[in-house]
Parts: sequence; C-alpha cells; structure tokens
Amino acid sequence: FTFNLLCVGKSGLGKTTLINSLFNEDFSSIDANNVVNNSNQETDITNTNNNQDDEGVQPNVKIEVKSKTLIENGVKLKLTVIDAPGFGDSIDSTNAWDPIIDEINSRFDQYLDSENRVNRSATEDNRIHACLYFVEPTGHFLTPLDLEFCSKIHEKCNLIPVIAKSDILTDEEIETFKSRIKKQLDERNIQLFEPPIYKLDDGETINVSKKLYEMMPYAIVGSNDFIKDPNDSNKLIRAREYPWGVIEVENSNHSDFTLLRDLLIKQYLEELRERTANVLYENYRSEKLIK
Amino acid sequence: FTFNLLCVGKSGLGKTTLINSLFNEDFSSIDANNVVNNSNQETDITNTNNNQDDEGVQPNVKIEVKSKTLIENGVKLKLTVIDAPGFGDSIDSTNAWDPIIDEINSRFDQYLDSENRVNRSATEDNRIHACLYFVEPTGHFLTPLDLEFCSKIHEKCNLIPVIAKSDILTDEEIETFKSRIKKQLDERNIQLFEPPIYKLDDGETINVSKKLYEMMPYAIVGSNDFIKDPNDSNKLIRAREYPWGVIEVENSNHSDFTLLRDLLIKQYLEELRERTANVLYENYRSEKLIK
Ligand SMILES: Nc1nc2c(ncn2[C@@H]2O[C@H](COP(=O)(O)OP(=O)(O)O)[C@@H](O)[C@H]2O)c(=O)[nH]1
Ligand SMILES: Nc1nc2c(ncn2[C@@H]2O[C@H](COP(=O)(O)OP(=O)(O)O)[C@@H](O)[C@H]2O)c(=O)[nH]1
Repeated sequence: FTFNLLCVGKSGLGKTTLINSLFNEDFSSIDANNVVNNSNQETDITNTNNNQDDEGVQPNVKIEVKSKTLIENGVKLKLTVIDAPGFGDSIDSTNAWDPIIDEINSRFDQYLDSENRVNRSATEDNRIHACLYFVEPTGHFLTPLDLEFCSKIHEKCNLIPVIAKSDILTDEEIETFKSRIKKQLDERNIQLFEPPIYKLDDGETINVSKKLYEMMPYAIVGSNDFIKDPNDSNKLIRAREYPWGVIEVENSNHSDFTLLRDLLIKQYLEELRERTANVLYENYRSEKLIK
Repeated sequence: FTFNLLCVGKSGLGKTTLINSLFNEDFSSIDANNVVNNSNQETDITNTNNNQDDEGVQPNVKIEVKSKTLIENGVKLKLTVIDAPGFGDSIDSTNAWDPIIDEINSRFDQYLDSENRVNRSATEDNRIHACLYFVEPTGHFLTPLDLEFCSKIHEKCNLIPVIAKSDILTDEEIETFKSRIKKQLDERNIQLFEPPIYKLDDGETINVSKKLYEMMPYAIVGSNDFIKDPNDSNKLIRAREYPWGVIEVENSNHSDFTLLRDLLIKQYLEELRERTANVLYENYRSEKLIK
C-alpha cells in the first residue's frame, strides 16, 4: 500500500516542517535518494549557459525521494515524499518545472512497462498520487512561476495548492488572497483535486466534502516544536511560540492544517490513488498510445 | 531638504506598508511618476525574448517615484520614495537590477551636470540617499538574486537590508537567519551602512551606534491597521491582529522596527545624505572622470 506525495515550492516555505507535522514523523533525518537524470548535473548559475540546448535554460532542480513505512488508520502505508529542491530558487527559473514533469512521466512509464509484464501482481504503485504546491504568502496574487507550474501539472497529477506559512496573513488577508488565487486558477482552467461526492453520501458528508473543496488553497501552518497542550498538560501539541502569542498547528481557528490532513490522509487517501489510476494515468496512457 | 529612499524587493514583502509605518503617511494614495526608460516598455514574459540584445534578458522592472513633504524633527523634508515594481517577480529575473542601477547612475549624472552650471545653489539633491532591500523571511539564506543585487548596489548607495514580514519567524529563527545573512554578506565583501562614531561621542552614544549596526539586517514588521494602545486608550498604535495575539509594530520585543526608524529618520538621516555626497557620489564622479 503506497502513497507517493510530490512537494513543490521554493526553499524556505516550510515544506519539510509541514510533511513532519502531517505524518507526525521526522523526514529530515532520512537520507534522500537523489534521482539521477539530466538536471542532476552539478550545474550552478555560471554552468547553466553551457548546458543550453534548443529548449534554452537547463534548470538547476534536483529530484529527491524519501520513504518511510507508517501505520495510518491501522494500515501499513509506505509513504514516499518526492521533493524538488532548487525549484524557483535560481535567478532564472525558466523550465524549472521540466525535471518535475519528467519525474511524473517516468513513473507513469514505469507503471506502463510493469503492466505489460507477466508477474503484474508484484507491481508496486510508484505513480505520483498528489502534488502539494506551496504558494508564497504574499497576500497579493499567484506569481508567473506558480501559474506556469500549476498549468503544466494539473492534468498529470492531483493538484492541491497550499498557502505556505499562512500565519503571516490575518484572516481577512487570507480570504482576499484565496479568492484572488481561485479566480486566477479558474481563468486558466487549472483543475484542483475535488473530493468526490457519492450517491449514497448523507447531507452531512456532502457538506464536509464541499467545504474541503471550497477552502482550497489551504492556509497552513506547520511546526517541529512542541508545547504542553493548554487543555491537557499530559499531551504535547505542535506549536510556534512568539512574544505575542502561541500558534497551535491543530487549532482550526489558527490554520487549515486539519483540513489538509483530512483530505490527504484521513478521508481521501484512497480517492487520490484511485483518481491517479483511473483518470490521470489512463489519460497519459491513451495520449501515449495515440503518438 | 530632500531625502531620497530607494525600496527594492519582490512584490508582497510589505514595502508599501513599511514606508507608511516609518513615516506615518499613506503613500499608496499618491500617483506615482513612472520613470520612462528602456525597461518601461510594456514587456511581458513573451515579449522579453524579442527585446534581447547581446546583454541578454530585458528585465520587466519599472521605476516608480512618489514624493511627499513632511515635517520630521521640526524640519520640512521632501521625502521621495523610489520603488522598483517587477523586481524579482518574473520567472527569469536575470538583469532585474539593471534598471535600478541605471536610475542611481542617472541621478548621479544629473547632479554632476548641475554642479557644472552657474546657479548651483538652486540644485535639488536627487541622489539616492539609502536603499532598503527587502529580504524574504525564509529563515534559510539570502537567495542568488539577493546576493547579486546587494553586490551590485552597495558601492553606489547606502545599503540597509531588512528581513521583511519578520513576524513569520521566531526570535530564535531570526538570530540564526541574521548570522547566516551577515556571513554571506561578509564573504562577498558587501558593505552595509554603518552609523559613524565621532570622537566626541560619549560611551552611551557609541553603544547605541554599535548596536544599530550589529542588529542589521533589521527584522521588521509594518502595519496599515491601528488598534487602541493597551497602555493608553486615547492613543492609537499600528498593529496586526491575529487569533493568537496582537503584534505591535513599535514594540521592540516584537520587531526591530524602532531601530530602523532611528537609523533612517530620527538619528542618521543627515549621515546618510553626507555619506552619499562625500563618499558614494565622489567615487562615482572620480570613476567617471577616469573613463
Ligand atoms: N511562520 C512559520 N514558519 C514556519 C512554518 N513552517 C516552517 N516554518 C519555519 O520556516 C523555516 C523553513 O522551514 P522548512 O520546513 O525547512 O522549509 P523548506 O525549505 O520548504 O523545507 C524554518 O525556520 C521553520 O521553522 C509555518 O507554518 N509558519
Ligand atoms: N505578516 C506581515 N504582513 C505584512 C507586513 N507588512 C505588510 N503585510 C501584509 O502583506 C501584504 C502586502 O503588503 P504590501 O505593503 O502591499 O507589500 P508590497 O507589495 O511589498 O508593497 C498586505 O496584506 C499587508 O497587510 C508585516 O510586517 N507582517
């Protein structure tokens, strides 16, 4: 039972911290497997020009893979986090999305090959089941890079944008920012993962699903630090302590963290895997066969 | 009596809010004068390629100028804020610093010309007296763009880097971030504005000057919102209200805002103008005469 989560965003947006908070693990202590491909050459800014082909800039983006086996909902889950350090960190981020798109495609290809083999039941599903895209909390708009990346990835991968480090914005600023972001995404027909609604769902369940979708992009906060739970001094909770107050990661008045955790882990993990298999992979497969 | 302040940083880092907070004014309501030069053509990302010359990328950065007459320390002051919208906001930020360097140079040239005229006493000093550079509060390091810009500007302009929206970082994270930033700047010999120490200064004054320098880059917070002063309900103070607490802009436990205001306005305004005239402009002038 695998779950493969792609995390994309500029350095310093709290990606590592959020993954640790979501899965209650420490991912920073694992050694990453670096995917060896074109973009993993030791290119720095001066080298980039030497690597130019007709497509232009060779992006300085690596693909890093870390796996852990967890128990989630009583089930053994192999969680793999795919990170893309370097994305958006150079002065010139042209084509920064290419190594990431290549990674998604190569995992589709890998599955395509394995489907054609004799011993299919032994296939581990390495396809990307969801992409968490971290948006800088400027309060203004999605950047050109945000829009370019999202438009390139939403048809290959379940896209879940999040507003990183959203504690920087007041509730009012979050509202304004979210509605502007959604408008920009709509204008470009960029599709986000939508929790499916089933015929047999009751009203309550339907409302929860709808709310999960309406609240995107999730304004999230994560933390590697713990304090005593003010309501239960025997428990520890993740928090960020400031001179002016304490932000509690799991407090729904403080951020949408619990909504993201519900979507990603507690309620829709299976739906994310299914949409990958039945819709996104099938689209990839038919496009490939047509060519 | 003029003070010309250049503000540079990506969109959404709170530049407008900080200027309003520093000078207790509303700069967003003034119409900006746009400087008409090469980079002011309506270039968007697709056009950029058409404008390439041997130097490569034509940056999509404008220069905007806004002026207000204020009373500071009982003196009439013409404050001019020079902004560079578009800086760092494109997918490719190569050469984004060029329009800004051009602006500094053209103001030096303007002063050079006016020095050669008959009626010199009527000359208004339009040279850039200080540059506030806004660093994204990632908590990690200065970005390649930060370093490139700072190394290009520090010999032309009094450089004062600030950590924008620093309320996103805990006190501990600010300490780590500041020492990494200073190390990176030292490694490249990037010089920041240093409050001068005079022979007749007493020990107290010397300590204040040294502290102002050691605390750079200033971890700042600004706000356009006001609340009642908890200590004096007849007064209003700038603040940011969150579900978990209230950040007070002028509270020195909450940010270095008051230190920046001391440096920029209350104590070293004259020193900034003098260093521009006696050191930075003189260097520019001699280099120009040599050529
Ligand atoms: N204010 C705030 N800071 C955060 C949050 N998450 C992480 N940080 C801090 O941001 C810095 C960078 O976090 P990190 O997880 O390493 O970011 P990454 O480079 O995207 O992996 C660290 O100092 C974290 O403590 C958050 O939700 N809010
Ligand atoms: N957390 C935080 N937010 C700020 C701060 N200063 C401004 N903001 C908010 O950040 C957003 C962008 O601010 P603005 O001044 O327009 O940024 P600019 O694009 O750099 O001029 C607005 O929603 C501001 O209220 C700050 O010091 N801390």
